[in-house]
Parts: sequence; structure tokens; C-alpha cells
Amino acid sequence: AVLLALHDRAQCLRISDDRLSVTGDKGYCMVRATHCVRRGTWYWEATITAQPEGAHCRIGWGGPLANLNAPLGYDKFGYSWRSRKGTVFHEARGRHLSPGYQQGDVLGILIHLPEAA
Amino acid sequence: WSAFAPDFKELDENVEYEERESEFDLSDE
Amino acid sequence: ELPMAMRYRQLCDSTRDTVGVYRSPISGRGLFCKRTVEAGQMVIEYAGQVIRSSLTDIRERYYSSRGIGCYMFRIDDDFVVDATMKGNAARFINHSCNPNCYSRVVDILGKKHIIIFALRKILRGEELTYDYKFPIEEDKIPCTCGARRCRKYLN
Repeated sequence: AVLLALHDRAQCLRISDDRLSVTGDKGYCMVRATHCVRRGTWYWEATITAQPEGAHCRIGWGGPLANLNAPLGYDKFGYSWRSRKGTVFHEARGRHLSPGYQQGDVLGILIHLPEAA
Repeated sequence: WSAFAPDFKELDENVEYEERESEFDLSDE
Repeated sequence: ELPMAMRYRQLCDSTRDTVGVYRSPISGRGLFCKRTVEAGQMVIEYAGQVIRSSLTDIRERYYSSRGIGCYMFRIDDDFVVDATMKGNAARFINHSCNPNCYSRVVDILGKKHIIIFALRKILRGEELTYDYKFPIEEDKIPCTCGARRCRKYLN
């Protein structure tokens, strides 16, 4: 099963025992999943089951070199979709994609990679 | 002085900085 | 020998009449003593905004694009004190600040503070920073000591 990685994360983040939720209170930083893809077209879904007051997140695809102490999409190694205002980010540039998403929404995240890795 | 930034604020001790959600974005939307 | 927390509490109000800032022809500005300080005494805290270290280069770029001199001091691998927009006179102490003073990160009631201590007795009127070692701060002097934790620049 795809889970949140225990060690591939910013040191100020805490992963829950079931490894499906992450909490942090030192500003925006990142945790990667336990599985990665290298070529072909891949798709995964996330359901927002809870959203504490004022909590926001950025979800998407991040490469091994993405800076863990910054939000996903801050550098050129990540693409993210933000819950606040539904903005998508890459290299710290935001572009409007959709209205914001919140608790109860199901997000689909797809990536196309070249076949020849 | 040039040494003091515009609207420099004198502090007696450290203050924690509350990071904004858009802190790392090139321009906040 | 008071415990650190008590000495720190006294520091906040004693700093103002201990440390003054003067305009120095060499490095623009430096600190001097307004009253005699005993060896080992707390002189001033390097006060400022405590930010995550991953924010430093973004802020440095921001300040230099606005021509604002950037003053930061690293607490540990995770946090830096940014004294550029909010801080105190200690920001003019370059990271060496010897031979009269030395800097220490002190944990007081669970919070880390960068405190400048007097290395020896410093007389009234004497400067606190080693002012004449470095020319104007703008041009950095590369450090070739090769030490693991070297900060690459002498000033």
C-alpha cells in the first residue's frame, strides 16, 4: 500500500502511526510517499477526510531532489495543487486551476513520463 | 543610517516568525 | 554566578545602557561599551526574527534586491535569527565578534538565544567588535581556512 514515508520528509513533520496523516507546525514543508514511478502514465487518488480549522495542503508529484523544507512546487522538482484557492504550483509560480478543495473532496493526480527512462 | 532598514523595528529579545502559507511563492496570488 | 535565565532577564533592560552604536570609518558601524563590562558578563542578545533556515536565501535575495543590508545569525541547523528588519544593535556584530566578545547559543526556558558575552573586562568607551580587522562589509574577504564549519568569508 502507498503510505507516507517515515524518513523521506522534513524533520519538523510528524507522521501518524497508520502513516496516512502528517502534521507540522513549523511552516510549510513536505513529506513524500513510499512509492515512486519512473516512466509511463500513472494516476493516484487522495480523499480529504479531515481538514482542521485553517489547515491547508499542497498535494502532487515531487522528484527525489525536491526541497523537503519548502512546500511542494516551490522548486523545479515538484508540481502541486493547493487546497486554498485550488492553485497549481511549479517553481514557486502559482496558476489558477480550480476552486479550492476541502474535506470530502477526492483528488485525482496524474503524471505522464516518457517511456524510455 | 543606511545600516537601518526602512521601518526598522528595535527588539529587546527574539520574536518567533509565523510563516504564511504563501511564504515560498514567488508572488502571493 | 546567577543562573542563565536570571542573567538573561536582567540583560533586556541592562543592554540599552551598556551598548552603543558608533559610525566607524572602516566597516560603517560598530558597537562600543557605554559602561565597563566584567569578563564573562552577558553584553547583549543578538535579537531578531527566528525563521526556519530554509527561508534564509529567499530573504537574502529579497533584501539585496532592495539594497537593504542583510543581518542574520544561525542558531542551529534548523533556525536562523534574521535581525535585518526587526532586531537590535547586536546586528552589527560580525559573526566573529572577537577579541572582546564571543557569541554563544544559550537555551533559556526551552528557547534558544544568541547571547554575546564579554571575553574579558571591557572598559567604558572601548569597542565591542573587532572593528578594524575588516574593511567595508560590502566586499567579502574569502576565508581559506578550509575548516569544516567555515563560513567561507572572514567578514
